[in-house]
Amino acid sequence: ATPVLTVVDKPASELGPVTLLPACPGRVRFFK
Amino acid sequence: QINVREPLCDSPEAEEAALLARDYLNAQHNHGYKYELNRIEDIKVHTGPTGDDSYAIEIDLLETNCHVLDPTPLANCTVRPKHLTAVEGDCDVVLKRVDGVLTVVAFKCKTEESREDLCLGCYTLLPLNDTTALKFVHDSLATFNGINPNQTYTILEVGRMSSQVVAGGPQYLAEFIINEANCTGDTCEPLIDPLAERGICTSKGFSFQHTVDCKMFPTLMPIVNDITIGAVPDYPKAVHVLHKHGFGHHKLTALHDPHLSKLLSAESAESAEIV
Repeated sequence: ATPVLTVVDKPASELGPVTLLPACPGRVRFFK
Repeated sequence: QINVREPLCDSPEAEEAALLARDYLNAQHNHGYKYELNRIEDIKVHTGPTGDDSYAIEIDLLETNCHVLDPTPLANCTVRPKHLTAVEGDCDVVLKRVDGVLTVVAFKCKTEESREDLCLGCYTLLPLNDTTALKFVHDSLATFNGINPNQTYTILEVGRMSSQVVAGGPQYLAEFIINEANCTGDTCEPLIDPLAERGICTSKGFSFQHTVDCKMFPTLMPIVNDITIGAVPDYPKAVHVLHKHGFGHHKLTALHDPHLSKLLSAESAESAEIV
């Protein structure tokens, strides 16, 4: 098979921080 | 083989389990106040070989101002603000979904009062056996009975007592549940009847000078648990009727694991209340 090459404009490290939402705990409805 | 999933704590699936657990815990409670969901701390879903889901959820609950005998829907109850000494419940609940129906299997709760916000001049929650505060409650009841000459009420339960240090000494803020009484001369008997009037009173001030505001519950709820009845000699018209209960603030029922399923760890053994 012929390998497929993907051209990436910018490496991931240059895209800035990626914010991942934590699964838990959930939102505070009243106060902490 | 058991598969374990960890859905988002704010997912609809987690909210469904948490709200069902909250309603179940409130229904278990026959004294004190209703609790509202504050936060889902953690959730794990175990899927067994038969395809049934078992939920292990940890939730944080906050005390509202609605007594459990108050028929006001929980959605209309107000969570007590932190500065009035918030009481919170941390509960581990196990639920099972069988044929699409989710039910509570077991729970373990511990109740705590928030102490981090204590400040000078703030109200401090008192134990429910504080004699001076109890005298204040009885004086408040006597005041309420005095302004309602056609009807006499007894104390069914003291909900909360707190004090605040002011210039004239400790000022009290108390909440108590009243029950219609049947009086003959100086002897009063509480009407243990679904038709008996009940309500919640808030009193504030000192034993010699205070304000009392009572809100009667609009609908009727039967009493389902045993009560202790004993006359209080100093208060001939105030028969003291209290649910069997410890002297700390009202707590959520601590543990319920009917099948001894070992679904809940015993890492923090809680002292169970007599309910």
